[in-house]
Amino acid sequence: SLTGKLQDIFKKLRGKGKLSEKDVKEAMKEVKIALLEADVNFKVVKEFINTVTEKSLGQEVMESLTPAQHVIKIVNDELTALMGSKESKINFSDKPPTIIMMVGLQGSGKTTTSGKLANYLKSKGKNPILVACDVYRPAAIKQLQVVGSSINVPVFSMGDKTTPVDIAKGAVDFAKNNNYNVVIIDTAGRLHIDEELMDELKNIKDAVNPNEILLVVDAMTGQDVVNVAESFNEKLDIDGVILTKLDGDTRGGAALSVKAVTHKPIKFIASGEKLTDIEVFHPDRMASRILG
Amino acid sequence: LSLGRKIDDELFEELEEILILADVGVVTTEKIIENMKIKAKEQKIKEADKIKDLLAEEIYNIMEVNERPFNITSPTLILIVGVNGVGKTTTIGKLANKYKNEGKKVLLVAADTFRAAAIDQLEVWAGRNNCEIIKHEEGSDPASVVFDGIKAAKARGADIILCDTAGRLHNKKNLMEELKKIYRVAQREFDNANIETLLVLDATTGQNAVQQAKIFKEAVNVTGIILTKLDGTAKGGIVISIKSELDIPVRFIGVGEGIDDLQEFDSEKFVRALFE
Ligand SMILES: Nc1nc2c(ncn2[C@@H]2O[C@H](COP(=O)(O)OP(=O)(O)OP(=O)(O)O)[C@@H](O)[C@H]2O)c(=O)[nH]1
Ligand SMILES: Nc1nc2c(ncn2[C@@H]2O[C@H](COP(=O)(O)OP(=O)(O)OP(=O)(O)O)[C@@H](O)[C@H]2O)c(=O)[nH]1
Ligand SMILES: [Mg+2]
Ligand SMILES: [Mg+2]
Repeated sequence: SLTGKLQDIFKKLRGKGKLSEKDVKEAMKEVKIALLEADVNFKVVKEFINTVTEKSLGQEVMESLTPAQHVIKIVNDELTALMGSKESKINFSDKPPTIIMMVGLQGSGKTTTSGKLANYLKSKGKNPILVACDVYRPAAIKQLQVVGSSINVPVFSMGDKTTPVDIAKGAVDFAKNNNYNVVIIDTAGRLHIDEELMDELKNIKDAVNPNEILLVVDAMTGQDVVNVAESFNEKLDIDGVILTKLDGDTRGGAALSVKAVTHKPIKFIASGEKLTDIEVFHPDRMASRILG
Repeated sequence: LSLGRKIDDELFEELEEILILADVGVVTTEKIIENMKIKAKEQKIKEADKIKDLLAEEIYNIMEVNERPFNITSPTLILIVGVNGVGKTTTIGKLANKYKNEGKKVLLVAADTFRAAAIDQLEVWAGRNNCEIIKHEEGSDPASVVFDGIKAAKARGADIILCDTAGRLHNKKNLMEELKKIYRVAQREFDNANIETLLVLDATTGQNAVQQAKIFKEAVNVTGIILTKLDGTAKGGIVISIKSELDIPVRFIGVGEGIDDLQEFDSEKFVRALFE
């Protein structure tokens, strides 16, 4: 573990008397490797290392009898702080319905997570509907309908020959006329570099003015996650992120990268295939998972 | 990296950054850079451009060593496995198209009996390819679908059987046991020599892909990789570590969501793309 490696390094250094800047930099190499192996983005790691190196060169560490513990604490605290606050709130509209739009790359978990979010909000007393705006993927609408029926949440669909913009508009009207106070729009997976499809998302946004645009990110995504997050954020000004498949054994460094590059909160994490497998995001737990 | 630039630590750091950003991983990157430095010294290389060529060569050799062609003799069962959402079902749709275009008789087996509308999804692909599909009810035992699929394939003289499975995380012991059972049924009912287990990996995946390859290989003897979503900006450098540590070759790449968006893996193209 990183803790073990740092302790070994500082054990070797202790015999030399007072800690030097070079000693701290040596320790930081281990932190850098640990973060890169956890899939934190290279440039995010560089910046992070600069920050914690500076903090570790302070008097407290340099004169400490247990420098390893201090450095570990600095790294952990800095990582936790970067992961953001524990607030995973959906911003509900004071004029219902609250409109939530799910976006992200292909296969990241949008459809499943839309169901989980609907189920979660239902348990909190809301009255949600799901909206089938993926008109491209084979059997996507059916998938959302199966998900919806398993949690007793209606699915609004206009088939796959209508544009996603019209479906979204139709859904909002339907919600207003039938007293649904949350509208969760599932969209088709798409590449952040697909201009036409990114424009489609912008058009849906302009048409229905969502209260929440949530970027769904697979927790095992590697270095490229910064490009994805940056593009989606630039195009849509997302409100938050949902990290999925955290029931895997990936360290999930993508969480730090996304946060560092968008400064938007991670609102939920998904940790399983059941529609109950969604939880509030805990920054401290994510930090220790990334560090390994 | 321009001509006339000197070979120094800054150059090596820049090359290291390219590889790390391509998801090659820390350990594999260090190994590659070290071997390249040794060769550069041996060959007394003086230009920075030659260094980059040497690096490309190093990676190309990793991908090509022990290379054996992906020869499909009829009949062959191709078991498609991998974690959730990587592109297994879509890739089967593309493979069916490829083999049908080669004049082969293709049969699809819908052994993902778990995920919502998974069978419906594969049925659409069967329709697009005008090929037959064996399916059971949602929720039925996947191994029994495979059993029936093999029986039907033999009866109908299928050349290629493409078997879809449910996405599953490799750290889920019960799901990996289910997959092993599917594989055992396939081995028992079908000539073992003609089974290919292809692991589908998403090019956007980071270092966790190496663990996926390791565990799936131990469970169902993965013989090749299909790397999907290379039409995005991710480089898929994880396959370099996987080849070097587990000797699993990449057979195909997915470059889009359409039926034709499948290409045979080309090491040279792959390496060139790493540096673009
Ligand atoms: N283990 C696990 N699987 C998940 C999780 N979230 C989603 N999945 C699975 O990941 C796969 C893809 O999920 P989808 O909901 O279809 O993903 P999507 O983003 O809607 O996919 P596209 O619409 O094609 O872009 C499915 O097999 C889901 O069951 C999770 O938190 N854990
Ligand atoms: N851009 C791009 N998208 C792809 C590629 N291959 C698959 N996809 C998309 O990725 C998403 C998931 O594909 P699926 O075939 O459902 O993946 P899967 O592995 O079968 O998913 P599960 O069965 O839920 O585990 C779909 O939206 C596909 O269209 C590819 O090469 N490029
Ligand atoms: Mg979907
Ligand atoms: Mg599938």
